[in-house]
Amino acid sequence: YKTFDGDLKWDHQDITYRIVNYSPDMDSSLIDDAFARAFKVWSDVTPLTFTRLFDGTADIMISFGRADHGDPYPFDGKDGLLAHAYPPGEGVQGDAHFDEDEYWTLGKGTVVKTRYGNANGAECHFPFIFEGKSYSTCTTEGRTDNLPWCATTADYSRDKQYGFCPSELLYTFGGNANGAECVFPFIFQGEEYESCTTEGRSDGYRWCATTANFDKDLTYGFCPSRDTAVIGGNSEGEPCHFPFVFLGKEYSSCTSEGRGDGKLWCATTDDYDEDKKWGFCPDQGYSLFLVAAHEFGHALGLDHSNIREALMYPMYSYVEDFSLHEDDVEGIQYLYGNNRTRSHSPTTDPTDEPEPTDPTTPVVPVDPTKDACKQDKFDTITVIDGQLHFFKDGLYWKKSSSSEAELKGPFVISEKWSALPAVIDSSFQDLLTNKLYFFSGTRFWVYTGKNVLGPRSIEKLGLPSSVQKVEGALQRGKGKVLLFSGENFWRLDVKAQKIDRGYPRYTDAVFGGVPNDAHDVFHFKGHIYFCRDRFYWRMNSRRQVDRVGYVKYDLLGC
Amino acid sequence: WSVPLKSVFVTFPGDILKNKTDTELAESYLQRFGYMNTLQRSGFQSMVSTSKALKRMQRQMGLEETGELDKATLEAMRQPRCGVPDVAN
Repeated sequence: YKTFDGDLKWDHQDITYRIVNYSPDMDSSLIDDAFARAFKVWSDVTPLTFTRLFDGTADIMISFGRADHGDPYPFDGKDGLLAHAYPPGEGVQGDAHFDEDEYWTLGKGTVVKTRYGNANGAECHFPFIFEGKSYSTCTTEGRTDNLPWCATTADYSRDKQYGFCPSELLYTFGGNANGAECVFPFIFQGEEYESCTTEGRSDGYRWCATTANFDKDLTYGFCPSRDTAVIGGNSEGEPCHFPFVFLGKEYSSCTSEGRGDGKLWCATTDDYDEDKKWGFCPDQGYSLFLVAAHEFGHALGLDHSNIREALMYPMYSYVEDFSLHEDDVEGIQYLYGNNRTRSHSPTTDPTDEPEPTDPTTPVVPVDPTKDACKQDKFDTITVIDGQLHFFKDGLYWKKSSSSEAELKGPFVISEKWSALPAVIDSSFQDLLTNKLYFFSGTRFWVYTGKNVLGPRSIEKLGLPSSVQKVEGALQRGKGKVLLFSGENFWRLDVKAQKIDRGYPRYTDAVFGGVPNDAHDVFHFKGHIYFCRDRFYWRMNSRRQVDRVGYVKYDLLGC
Repeated sequence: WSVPLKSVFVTFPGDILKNKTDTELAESYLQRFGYMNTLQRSGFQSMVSTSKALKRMQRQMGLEETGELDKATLEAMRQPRCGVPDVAN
């Protein structure tokens, strides 16, 4: 760990903080809670206490802002810099700033907390079923007042549990109208507005009047972002408009076309070429809790650590079950001493799910709440009997090739293929014999119906001992399969059970434009898919990358 | 065969341009996070060589200290991160 030069620290232990403004990305109660939990990370291991002030000057003033936000260190748009904070002291010292151009979540995608309805403010359950149709976003279906709503359990028809989603038609935040809803149309400087606007502001926040005439009544509030709203660009808070036209071509989903960074975007009107209105599509977002805990470390006097697992390491990475690293504890206790009366208990994210039940024990039922849509990435994805199979940590889900098909699972791997370990790196079905090949580490198994051969060493196939795992398998006609590992691939003659001569070859020499460290490679509906993290690169039969997208949305149908 | 579809890159209004070359990215990263400047005992601030700065950055990030702008270093520079400099100024 490192402290700032001169060991800058607070000269008192009862630290105050104030949340100056809110992000429209999350309900204000979730933001309050994320900050409170981030402070608790530090108060658990020191004698420090943190008290929230609602006005005046606090030791730690917390605010959201974008680009130039009033200090000499501007933010840089989406991604890149996420936040910064100043070491302890007077004035701006001790303050923490968060980049509004980021998508702030709890680290695992959109969090939609409901209001009103009958679910006591529970979070939306996506997907949910309403009148036989599955919904992955809030909807206005079934209502005449245009208010978006969602079910808070998987099946509205069965449970009838629902709440309303963020909407300017329901409430505003900040401003001076005590959260009243927008009134449309409203007059501002003689002009009539039919929706929230950023006019009159330099910070990009969308606002509306809460009476019909702002010029006369001067009451206003900020508009909460809907769950389908875009991030950044020049249309923050507006929903994508599908289909939209870009460079003369029509798009019905988010695209990375036109960008060199691969980020998915959409237009917010029907014609980008004409209106030039756009924004990034919502993604997993950054955990406000984790980033805040790091920034508060600075605000208390810790500089960056060079231990990768420490909270004070400068790079962001999402961790599911957070607990403060020993290095952070030593650092903060060097400044403030320890607190023997408080236990150092790990802090968990409220969205944490229980761990899956032991998948190797067939008698233990699968946790039905284990949701494929909440997986960041899969161990392997493959096609078995025409259905996409997604494997992860002893479980698998399957989906038929129709895009409307329902995702089924999770199922326990060991119940179907009892010889297999929990983690499957790669798999393929031989087109000639229908045999299933599974790879895990340096071993592989072959299933013919319920009969299994293996495990055998992959060296028996002729792969070198340097190959630690097979990460992808691609059918190349009958009897030949390409096996991918690292930046190389080999061609396996399935009948001879041997690698062909002339291999390995470099993946990027043959498959241009895809990541050469893909962890899943498979063939599906005439295309080759290369997956890295939560994204896929789709290649057509002419080996041209014709689409980059999200596994979650396009393949799983979340 | 192996050439990806040619994409047309456009300038999106309101976007903060990040289409920097690798060298430009590295230079701005090393500057922004304090690796290029060193404060001498005399109080004189001097610029260190890019290679030295890269080594310092690689040490801080737990990367192999090559002093060169290799793939792992570039990847680290593209990661989302905190805006507080790694080397105090």
